[in-house]
Amino acid sequence: GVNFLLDGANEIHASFIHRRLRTHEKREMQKEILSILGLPHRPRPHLAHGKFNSAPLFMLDLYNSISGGDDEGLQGLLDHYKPAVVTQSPPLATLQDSTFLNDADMVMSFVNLVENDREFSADRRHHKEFRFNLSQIPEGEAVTASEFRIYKDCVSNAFKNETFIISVYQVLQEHEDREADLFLLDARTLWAAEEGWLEFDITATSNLWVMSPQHNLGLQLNVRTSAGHSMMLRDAGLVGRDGPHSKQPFMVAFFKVSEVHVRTTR
Amino acid sequence: STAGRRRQQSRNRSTQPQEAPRVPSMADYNSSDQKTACRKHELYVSFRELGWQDWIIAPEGYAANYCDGECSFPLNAHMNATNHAIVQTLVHLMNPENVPKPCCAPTKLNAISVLYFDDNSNVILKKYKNMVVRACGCH
Repeated sequence: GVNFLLDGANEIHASFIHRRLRTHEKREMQKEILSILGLPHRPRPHLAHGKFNSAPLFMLDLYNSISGGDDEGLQGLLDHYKPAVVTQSPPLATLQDSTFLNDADMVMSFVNLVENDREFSADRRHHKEFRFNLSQIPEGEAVTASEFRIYKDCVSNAFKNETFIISVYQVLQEHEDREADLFLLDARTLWAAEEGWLEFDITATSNLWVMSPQHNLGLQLNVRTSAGHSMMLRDAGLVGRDGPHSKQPFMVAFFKVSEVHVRTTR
Repeated sequence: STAGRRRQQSRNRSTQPQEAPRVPSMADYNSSDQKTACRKHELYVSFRELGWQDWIIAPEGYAANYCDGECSFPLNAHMNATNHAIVQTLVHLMNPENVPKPCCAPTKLNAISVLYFDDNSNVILKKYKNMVVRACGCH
């Protein structure tokens, strides 16, 4: 995996013995590179839905926006950010993300692990649950900003002239016989015809989840009409797991290193 | 401070004649052989050839580069020779057996950003400092 390219004079350095690395040398070299990247082993992701779900696409947008600006790294993003790099319309990454990036050392997107549709007969309240695993954040990384992102399609059904109120809650405690205790994080009023990515600020909640993973009981989302009637998220145009891969809901967090990373002795 | 000492040494020599140790001349240390001069060489680390494209999304690899070559007089011929390199050279000239020449090493390093999946299929975009050698010099 290590190539010696030709020097400017189109010749390999005379004193350099050019040979292929032996298997154990290659393995050791791989270990060293993984160690530099701060990884204990080579990751083995399960890419059941392909590499380019919404979260990897979003991250690729961010990566493309900073590529070519490596002199300043993420710090120089605001100067280099060009919305034109976004590969689809409407854009995944927004200027607000670039502002977060300006202060970030690491950005991480989280796949939604659970998506349950629940319906309670008492008041016909519909909601969706989402869960994200924040238990494997490298030590010394502190959350500076965090967003829950969900895609809203244009509604062309019976609700097409409606206004919706979309609310995101943090689940505080779950109960078997009644609804969970919730804390309202953010709410948004939208026209049925609106289309694009909705971003909900969940920075404080993410910080809590990183500090104490046992409190991570996920998020709940519900939609009500302007008249206060609960409705199915699908009817409001919100894309869930059954929607296209590029429009799946996900979570993104921006981190800043709060401690000096010291390589462990092996 | 060396001037007085040198005068004293010269007086000692005149009283006790002895063969002075041969101090290498500038010509011995000139870096006319440009092949051995300290400079940056290109070296590409390919994530693709490591078979890591299943978890590293971008980049495919990076031009890491490395520094190689001799640091010898005139140090100005090399990029970014430090004051320490001058001192190291002087001490080396006085005691070549025990003190090595200055070291050809990176003087400017750049960061790269890597985009990759973790075990949970979450995606990480992280900046790694000091990964690419931009300039070499004598230390």
